[in-house]
Amino acid sequence: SAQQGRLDGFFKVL
Amino acid sequence: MLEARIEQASVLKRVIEAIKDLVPDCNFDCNDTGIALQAMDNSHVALVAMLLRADGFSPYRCDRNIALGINLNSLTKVLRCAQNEDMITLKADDAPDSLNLVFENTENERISEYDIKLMDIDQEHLGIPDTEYSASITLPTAEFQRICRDLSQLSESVAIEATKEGVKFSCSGDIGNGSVTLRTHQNVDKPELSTKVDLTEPVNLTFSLKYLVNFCKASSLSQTVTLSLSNEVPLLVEYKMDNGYVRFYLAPKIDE
Repeated sequence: SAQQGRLDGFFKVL
Repeated sequence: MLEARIEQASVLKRVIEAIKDLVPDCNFDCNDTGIALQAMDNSHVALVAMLLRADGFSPYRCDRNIALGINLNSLTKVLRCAQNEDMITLKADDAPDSLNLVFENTENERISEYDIKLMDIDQEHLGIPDTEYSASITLPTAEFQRICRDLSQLSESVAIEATKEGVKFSCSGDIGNGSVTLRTHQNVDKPELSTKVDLTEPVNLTFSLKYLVNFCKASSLSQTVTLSLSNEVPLLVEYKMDNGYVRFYLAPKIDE
């Protein structure tokens, strides 16, 4: 089954 | 200081109801453009971005940046004390330790006033890049809610496949599998019931239904919802309002 990805890495911390 | 009056309490009630389970504590960032919020859920799988533009309030005054750290369950308790048609005025000092809310009902001359304590919330500000999505699907909010609810009975995950013919939601679980396909169509009499797909390339991504069902708590904000997808980037689920939006971002599931 597929593993849940996370948002870290997609958005830059300002 | 902040002073912002909104004509209909129901707008604020619905926005808070839409996001409170995903992000229980968050900062409302107030400045001269309006009141914004951006927060990730605890597991860093979903992000909520909300904007209530200044022109949705009358009057609206906020001369410097003010962050209101709010527990949304506390705010919900106070908003329950407002009737849907009440006007709500929000007030806060420049360095506030509480938020003042006044509910006014012009019909029966009833004025109620509440203060809620604010919290210090250390929240990262994230830059959300402008993304050209491969597919944008606009469909009736109620339809999306129904699909998520129906498929969540069979599976934890849904595959969303967008082609120029339409969009297919499919899932498989222990008891079997299921799918719902919406073909692109335009309803001339009721445009809000149309399904529209803007596509530059076909997309097929898998997402957690638990989160999508949670996003559907925003269904009362808008008659239509837009899903924007590109391979290997978070899904954007957007509910547009007259003077703002609630957007949810959801990380895709990855094949092992």
